[in-house]
Amino acid sequence: LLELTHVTKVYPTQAGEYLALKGLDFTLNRGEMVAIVGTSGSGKSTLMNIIGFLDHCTTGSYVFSGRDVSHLDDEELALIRNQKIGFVFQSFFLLPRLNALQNVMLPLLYRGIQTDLAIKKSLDMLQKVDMKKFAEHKPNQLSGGQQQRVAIARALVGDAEVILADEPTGSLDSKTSHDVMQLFIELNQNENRTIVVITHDKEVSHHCPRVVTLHDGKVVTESSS
Amino acid sequence: LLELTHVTKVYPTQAGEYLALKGLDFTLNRGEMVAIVGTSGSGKSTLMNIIGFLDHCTTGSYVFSGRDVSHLDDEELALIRNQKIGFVFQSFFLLPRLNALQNVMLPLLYRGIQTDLAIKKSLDMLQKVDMKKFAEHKPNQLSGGQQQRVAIARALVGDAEVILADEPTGSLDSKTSHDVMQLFIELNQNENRTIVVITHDKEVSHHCPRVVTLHDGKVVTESSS
Ligand SMILES: Nc1ncnc2c1ncn2[C@@H]1O[C@H](COP(=O)(O)OP(=O)(O)OP(=O)(O)O)[C@@H](O)[C@H]1O
Ligand SMILES: Nc1ncnc2c1ncn2[C@@H]1O[C@H](COP(=O)(O)OP(=O)(O)OP(=O)(O)O)[C@@H](O)[C@H]1O
Ligand SMILES: [Mg+2]
Ligand SMILES: [Mg+2]
Repeated sequence: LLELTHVTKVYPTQAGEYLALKGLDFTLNRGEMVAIVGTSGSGKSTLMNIIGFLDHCTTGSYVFSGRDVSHLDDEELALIRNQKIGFVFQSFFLLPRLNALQNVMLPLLYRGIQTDLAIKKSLDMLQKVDMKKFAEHKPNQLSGGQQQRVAIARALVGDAEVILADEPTGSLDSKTSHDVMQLFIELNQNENRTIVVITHDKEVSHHCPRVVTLHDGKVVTESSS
Repeated sequence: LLELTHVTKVYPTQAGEYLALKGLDFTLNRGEMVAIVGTSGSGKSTLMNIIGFLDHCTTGSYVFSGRDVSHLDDEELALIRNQKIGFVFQSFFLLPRLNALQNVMLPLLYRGIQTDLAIKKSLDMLQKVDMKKFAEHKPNQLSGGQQQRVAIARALVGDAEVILADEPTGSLDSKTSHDVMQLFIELNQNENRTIVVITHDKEVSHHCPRVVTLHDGKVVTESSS
């Protein structure tokens, strides 16, 4: 489905250039469920931002569905991202002036789905993350774990082919984490959706058939559990 | 050191009033290290905001160091908070235009500490969370776990009597989490600082001599490990 080859990522900072990814190779097949693990600062979110068309690699190539996407402009990136990717961000990024239901509906409205169908699909997904009763709360009226679950619902509601989840259980207790993982597994097995999860939680990585470990900007090990 | 008695907390929302704490009792003695656990939405952050003088209880009483603090105005709350409390927030709240070092120094400057001493203390604390080499990075130039560690350093740098940490390891891998817990244990045992940690991580709660469980706005169990 996608292949990153010898990817580097340099961030400019006032102290000079920072090399966050140092020649990384990563392949993902359709229908896989993969966990990405590694120490804080090892490059996991940076890798996921490149996979999810939120950022460019500095050098190296990225081929998605047979198409070279290494040098798309921002408009092309936005287009492919909205169609193909459901993203759960490490810091949620819910829109503060919209309530939970409106936040979840937004990607559907962008794809031209009718409002009443969008509402129905969004309420169903909120129910799956046990947040339906908080549909009218704004983000600042929700706990940390509740915001995280709304962000998860938003990433899943649109039938995106590839779900990228950056620490989706970081703010969740173990029972709620378990429920979220069951939902991911169900989408992976019943709908063949491709899922990549960055996680520090062994409970989560245990459920993933493939675990990729990053260290210092490179892939260091891969294992199949 | 502090005692909350029959505390309730009501949040007004457009859908009506939401009762987040339902008559909660909680006592904390000086020098204790306590973990607060419970499901997402059970009221942990709400409880910690009241303990940390960021919010008022709706009914009930709060006595801190023998003084009734249940009805202080915002200025009095800010004064006692700045002197007594070091807070690690669930969503960090680092100031985006300041770099890591400046963010950590801020509470010291508020207490009138000399700039060069503030710099030294801040660099020492950043070193303890393994973030000294990122001192000049702004928050948006740091990974999630790096931002969390800067927020921890800021809470610890000022010799606050009471450290309140809301999910301080949520974004950290297990080795880094372990290092942060060792730091908390060291401050608790060597400096007799009182520490309350909200956590979903069993590794963290195992290190706390006392574990309080919240469910649906009340304390349901307490245990000593
Ligand atoms: N400002 C607010 N307005 C309305 N409801 C709120 C507000 N803040 C919190 N709540 C509600 O109060 C309840 C408790 O929230 P709190 O943040 O204390 O939970 P928590 O135990 O910290 O959860 P988590 O583990 O998910 O962080 C939640 O159900 C939440 O929706
Ligand atoms: N915009 C930026 N400018 C400069 N450096 C950056 C920027 N974003 C990330 N970095 C650096 O790149 C490295 C990798 O960051 P990344 O966010 O990918 O880490 P991570 O593996 O997701 O960590 P965590 O587990 O803490 O979330 C970090 O050392 C970070 O300081
Ligand atoms: Mg990250
Ligand atoms: Mg919370």
